[in-house]
Amino acid sequence: APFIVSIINQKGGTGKTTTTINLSAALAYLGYRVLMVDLDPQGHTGIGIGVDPDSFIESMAEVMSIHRKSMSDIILPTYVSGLWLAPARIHLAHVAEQLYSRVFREAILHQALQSLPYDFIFIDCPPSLGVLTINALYASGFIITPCQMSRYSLEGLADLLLSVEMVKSLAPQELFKRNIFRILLTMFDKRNKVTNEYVLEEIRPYRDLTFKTIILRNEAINQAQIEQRAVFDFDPASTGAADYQQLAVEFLQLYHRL
Amino acid sequence: APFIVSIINQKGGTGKTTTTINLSAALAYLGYRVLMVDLDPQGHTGIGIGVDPDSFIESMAEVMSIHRKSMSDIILPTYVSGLWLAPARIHLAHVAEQLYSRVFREAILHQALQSLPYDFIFIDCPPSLGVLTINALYASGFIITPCQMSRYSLEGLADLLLSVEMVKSLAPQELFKRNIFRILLTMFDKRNKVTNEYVLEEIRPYRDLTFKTIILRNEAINQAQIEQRAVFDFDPASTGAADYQQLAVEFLQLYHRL
Ligand SMILES: Nc1ncnc2c1ncn2[C@@H]1O[C@H](COP(=O)(O)OP(=O)(O)OP(=O)(O)O)[C@@H](O)[C@H]1O
Ligand SMILES: Nc1ncnc2c1ncn2[C@@H]1O[C@H](COP(=O)(O)OP(=O)(O)OP(=O)(O)O)[C@@H](O)[C@H]1O
Ligand SMILES: [Mg+2]
Ligand SMILES: [Mg+2]
Repeated sequence: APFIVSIINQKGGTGKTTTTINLSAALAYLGYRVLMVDLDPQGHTGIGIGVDPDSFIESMAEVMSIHRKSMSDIILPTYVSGLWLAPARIHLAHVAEQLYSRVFREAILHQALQSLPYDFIFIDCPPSLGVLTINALYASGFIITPCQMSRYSLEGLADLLLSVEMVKSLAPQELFKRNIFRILLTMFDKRNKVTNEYVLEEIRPYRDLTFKTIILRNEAINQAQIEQRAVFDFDPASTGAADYQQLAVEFLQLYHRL
Repeated sequence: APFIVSIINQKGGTGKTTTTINLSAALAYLGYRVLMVDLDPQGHTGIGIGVDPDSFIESMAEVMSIHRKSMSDIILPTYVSGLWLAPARIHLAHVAEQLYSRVFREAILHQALQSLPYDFIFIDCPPSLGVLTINALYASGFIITPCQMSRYSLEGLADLLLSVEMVKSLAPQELFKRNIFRILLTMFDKRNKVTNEYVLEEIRPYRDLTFKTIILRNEAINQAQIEQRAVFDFDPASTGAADYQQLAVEFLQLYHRL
């Protein structure tokens, strides 16, 4: 069965989509079969990996709605061999509104992801703790929370951990009972000593839940998105490529110890 | 009647809260009476301006819910003279879920903001185009969309303009019929020539709808948030303070021409 990872932070703009794409691509380049699931109606995972929004009609909206389309109906290949995408469309936002009144609405995604032929599934979540993100929490065995170096990014951590605990008590996966949760520091700028000191002090209580790998601020990461490529393909020599490569290695070390 | 401005971008992390606080504070320091309305359940507007989350129980959740509390019941002063806050709590997210099934759900905020004793009301919106943001659109005469220098920030503009048009056709305010919409470029880094060229080219069609003022990336803005102060009070000599001061002047020029 696939190992399911959700990339979640209700704070906007912390690097969820950037991490989903670059960590997934790094694992695909290491030979794993990886599926990205875009659960954000903005549809940025598809844009960032170069899947043309006009090349698909059905998306996660049809899987999460009463149509209950199967995942295999909507999954598309990407330009990276071994990396696939289940895309999102803006229409997913309307489907989410309708989910609020359905029973077992938390478990819809979990059921849809059963026995898919991938080693890893990475779910890119929208910036909220609504029904789409709760579905991701319920379906996952591992949560990665990208956190940029700022006060607002920290404020939401306590709310997020509460939501993780709440869903954990309902969740199906034995794996989830082990509650694997990791914070990933992103857009780190070594020059900002005062800010860095503050943030590193604030997350000291979560030290054991934080990846050792830190993703530095690196314009190549931003430019890669403009070119709709993973950072490895845009500029293999960039610090962004090195940092996400290192993250993939640390992630695999953690996974293989389970 | 107050002039109501919404700060909206469904893309996360583009500088909505940063702009709400610093533009509002700049206008208060120029002698206007300004109210900030936090419509984001994350409650970051209050955190950024130093209003202690334990100092209030009722918030915008009670105004938007069936309790229909009046705004004057929940408005709090801030440390800036002439600047007030209608705070948000995480509970607002649950209230929003319940709004989806109510009639005239778009007009709840518009009704609540009638004849309040302020010159300007700035509404800080969450990173989505859901029912809270639609309420803000419906209540506003002016929309400011902060946009950082990246591909994802641009992608959402077309969706946003569609939503603005849709709500405009329903909206009450004569003022809104004039559809005042402005893009604000934020976190601009002069060194990133390739990225800047791409973004400036992409927004060329919106040139007449873009503020001349550009907010440069400036760590003092981030540090001011850590200290829970407007940037003018944290470091009056910073480029962040100068940029937001200039934005306030350009905003007032636009407003007085109406
Ligand atoms: N390490 C980095 N260095 C430089 N820029 C970065 C880095 N990581 C992310 N960015 C930029 O920051 C912006 C936010 O990243 P991204 O869109 O991935 O965040 P997100 O959490 O997915 O946002 P949302 O909450 O809207 O889904 C992007 O424009 C991206 O280019
Ligand atoms: N001009 C700037 N220079 C440096 N940092 C900035 C600037 N503007 C905003 N930031 C930083 O970028 C981050 C995102 O800003 P902010 O939280 O205001 O965005 P937002 O659009 O309100 O996010 P959300 O979508 O979560 O509501 C903040 O941590 C802030 O410190
Ligand atoms: Mg994203
Ligand atoms: Mg905000």
